[in-house]
Amino acid sequence: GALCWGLLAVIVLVIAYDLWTSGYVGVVLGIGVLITILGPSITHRSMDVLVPWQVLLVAVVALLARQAIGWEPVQFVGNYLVIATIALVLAVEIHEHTRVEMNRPFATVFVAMVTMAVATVWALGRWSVDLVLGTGFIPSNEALMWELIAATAVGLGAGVLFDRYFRRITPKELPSSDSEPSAERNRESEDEPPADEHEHDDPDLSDRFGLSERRQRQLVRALQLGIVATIGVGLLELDLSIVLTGIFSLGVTFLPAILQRNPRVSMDVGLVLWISTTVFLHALGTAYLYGETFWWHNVTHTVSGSLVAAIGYGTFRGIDEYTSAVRFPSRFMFVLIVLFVVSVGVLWEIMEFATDGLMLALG
Amino acid sequence: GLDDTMTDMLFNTFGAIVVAT
Repeated sequence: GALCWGLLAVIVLVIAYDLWTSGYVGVVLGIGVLITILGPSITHRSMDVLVPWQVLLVAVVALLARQAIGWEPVQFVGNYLVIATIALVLAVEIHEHTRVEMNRPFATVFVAMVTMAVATVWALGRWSVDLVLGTGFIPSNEALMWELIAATAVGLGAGVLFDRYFRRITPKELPSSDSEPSAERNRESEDEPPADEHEHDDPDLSDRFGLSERRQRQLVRALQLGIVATIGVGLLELDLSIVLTGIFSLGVTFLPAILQRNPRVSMDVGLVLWISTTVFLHALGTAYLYGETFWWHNVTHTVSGSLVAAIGYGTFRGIDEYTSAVRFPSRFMFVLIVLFVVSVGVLWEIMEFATDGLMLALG
Repeated sequence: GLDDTMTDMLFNTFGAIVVAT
């Protein structure tokens, strides 16, 4: 406890120094740490509601390192290490004080997703200011991409580090397996109707489109033909990327049919239509529209963002259903879906950047 | 370029919020 309060005092000094020297990023990060660490002790009016001092030490070392060393990679890593620490403390507090329940592996994922999402929001904020006020907070795409790569690496690394640390110090206190649902959870689950009771009232996705299943299947076929046409365009123009995108997209649209060979998988035709639409729009973009318009990739990213959100929802819903130590109420599910899509978006941009770099390197 | 990366991220997030809602 004493060490923890000592480290908090160091953070206050860092904030004061940063205020004095106009290092506002340090101020924001420091205040973020103070609020997340002190929030529970203030609401519980108790000085000993704290996190282990080792966790706080990570934040202090990161704050001091980014303060002392001006080299950009150290700045990035320091910033996002502080964010990852805040995310970890948030995960523990959400687990302790709300109806949300997480286990250790999920907390690890949560730390990584929050770090990547913060990097995205931070970048979007600076980019908007650059656009509106003509400032130059983000010097280039390359600088931004290295920052995102640093954020992702630090988020994942910190998640794993914290996981190992908590495994060592609290083998029993934190729920680590799905074997023991907590008493609170059992109590709450009695108050709520079982999940599938109301599920049957919900219409299937295919019902929501207002089209007959047969018409939806025809639409899927039409979209597949459209993708074949884009492959034709790619062949005519001898453009390998169009052809490959087309083949890949066509493969994705056939994935549901392949999965359905397995009698245990039944796939909603509405979902098949949704997937096919997404890859069709992307194939169309690669074949023609990405190059000719400035706005087509906005459409495709919205639509594919929606598809990734659906994948995220399915994943978290599955974890929630089948892992009893984990529990996501619907409002938290909203947060998780957005975090999931944003972090997948970061991975996507990194992948594009890496592919571009590789292609340049290979000539 | 930078604007592409940023608008991609912006519209990913937009799609996510729509579906999450």
